[in-house]
Amino acid sequence: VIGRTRHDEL
Amino acid sequence: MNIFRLAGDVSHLVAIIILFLKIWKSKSCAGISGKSQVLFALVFTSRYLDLFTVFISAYNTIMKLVFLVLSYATVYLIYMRFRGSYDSENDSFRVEFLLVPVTGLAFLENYAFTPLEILWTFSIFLEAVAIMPQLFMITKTGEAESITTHYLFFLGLYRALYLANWVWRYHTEGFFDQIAVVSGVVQTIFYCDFFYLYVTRVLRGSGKMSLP
Repeated sequence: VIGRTRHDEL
Repeated sequence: MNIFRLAGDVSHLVAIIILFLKIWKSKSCAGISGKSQVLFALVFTSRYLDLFTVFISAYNTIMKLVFLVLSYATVYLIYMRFRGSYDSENDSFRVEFLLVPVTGLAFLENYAFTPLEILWTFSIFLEAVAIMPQLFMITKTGEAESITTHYLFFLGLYRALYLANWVWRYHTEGFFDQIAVVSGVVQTIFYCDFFYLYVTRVLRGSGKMSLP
């Protein structure tokens, strides 16, 4: 999932 | 999490702590662009709104909170506590020239037309250019204290390490975030000229970095 993967970065 | 990502985060944290301690210990923010620091506080605020919506990990949450607190504390030191030492005369970059295009681009190019996604995109684009008032100030005054250059070095290194992280993630997970990668490349390019001066003047010489 785009959002979930992305939000793990700071 | 891979080694590049972890090193990038540590580098980012080191940069922010160096700047905060420099101002705190010397009780002066001479040579520091308050405008760049306000922009970075805005970057963290608009990006980390997801603290309220998703939980990733304790590491993720703690780092976000630390970045937020330190960025606002730095802005407080510059504009309130040590405002007497703030060089507003030379911090004359027009931030609307950054904010207007960045806001427009965030509305045009994003993953979903929702408030949180637009704000996240805005933060990514803004971060790429947020250092410009600081670089402008150094160009204008023609010099920077070495501790300020160490701050800029770690701040630039952080995004360069994230580029390595994205190459790694692309090959191991097939992960590719176009908005972050393109902005990250642009952001790193802004530091290249500075990296060159840092290595040739600060590391090989001593004391201040002065421009020709």
